Order: sequence, then C-alpha cells, then structure tokens
Amino acid sequence: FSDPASNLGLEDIIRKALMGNLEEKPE
Amino acid sequence: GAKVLACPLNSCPVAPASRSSQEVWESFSQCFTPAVKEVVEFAKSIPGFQSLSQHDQVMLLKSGTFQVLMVRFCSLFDPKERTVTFLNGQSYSLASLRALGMGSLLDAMFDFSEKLGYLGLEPDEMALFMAVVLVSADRSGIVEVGAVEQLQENLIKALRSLITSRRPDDSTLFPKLLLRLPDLRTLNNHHSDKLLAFRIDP
Repeated sequence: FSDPASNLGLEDIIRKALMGNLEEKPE
Repeated sequence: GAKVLACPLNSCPVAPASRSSQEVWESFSQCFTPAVKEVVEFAKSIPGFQSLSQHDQVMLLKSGTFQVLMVRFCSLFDPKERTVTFLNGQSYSLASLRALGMGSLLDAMFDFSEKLGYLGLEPDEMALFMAVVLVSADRSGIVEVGAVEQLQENLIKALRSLITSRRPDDSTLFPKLLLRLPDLRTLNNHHSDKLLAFRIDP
C-alpha cells in the first residue's frame, strides 16, 4: 500500500476529471 | 458489527452491520467523488496549473486533494461546540465520534480547523492558500520539479502580496499560514492510513 491515492480509488477519479478537458500531453 | 467511516463527507458515520464492507465503501466513494472532482476543477482554475505536464498534475492532485478538502471543509468542524457536521446535515459530538474509534485523527483535524479559523482569512485569501497547498504537495513522482517549484513560488508571492497589502500591520499572519502546510501533510498521512485500514480490515 505504498500508493494510498491509487488504492483508495482517488487516482482514477482524478484522472477521469482531468481528462474531461485536458488533452494528453507528452511526458 | 456496524461499520464505521466517520468522515464528514460520508452521508452517515455508521453503516448497518447488514451492509457489506464493499457496499459501505462504494456508498462512501459516491459521497466523496463530487468533492474530489471539485478539487480537480479548482486546480484547473489555478493560473499555470494546466501548463504543467498531465503526469505532474495528477501527482500533485493525488497527494494534495485531501489537504485541499481539509481546508475547504474546515467549517464542518466546530471547535467551540466540539461537533462535526456530516453531509446528512447531522452534527455529531467529538465524544461520540471518539467512541467510534476516530480519536486522534479527529483531534488533529479540530486542532487544524481551530488554528486556521483563528487566522480569519477572506474567501479569496483562502482560495489562494488552497492553491499553495495543492502545489506544495508531496513532490514524490513529480518529473518537472522546476516547473512545479516556479508555480509554487508565484502562488506564494501572490498570497503574501494579498495578505500583507490587506493587513500591513500584521506581519505574523503570512508565516502562520505557511506553518499550517506541514500540519496538513501530517493530517494527510494519518487520514490515508485510516482509510486504508478500513479497506483492509473494516
């Protein structure tokens, strides 16, 4: 459980909310 | 056998024993998802945030969302009455929540809310502070550190300028505000531990 945000489902919600308006940018 | 998830964003701190842990978590998730989405929208409104790489935006939000929510929902914690108001509108005493096993985390949340409330920030100052909180989040996983640091510097300058121009006679407010940042990080870790503990062993 080194990544609580992922394990709690937070990352998924954040990514979906960001993708609403964001275009994929090159890393 | 009742399951306890005493977060004020939950609709109710105690779920009936008849509900499975997964059902309780899914119900709680539906309660906190809109708040998380609002934090993302707030982040997008921060000048410069959307210029960061998408990866770094996600990293900052992962470590900063709870901290922003803690600041935003400070008013749910009434330090005078020692009560917490939940999404169902019901206020619960600190003593009753303590009895549910939420002692030390809630104590720390009350302490934080009291200290922040004491500073008496205006809504625009609070918003700028939340922007600083988000961009000051844990840097682990950040790729373009320089860009995040530059954005943080700009936001801190803006916050200092706003506060000192409004209160030229009070030079202590800005440093007091910055001192709340480590408090929030500690709260964030404690909060994550508590939620993970529920996920592992409700």
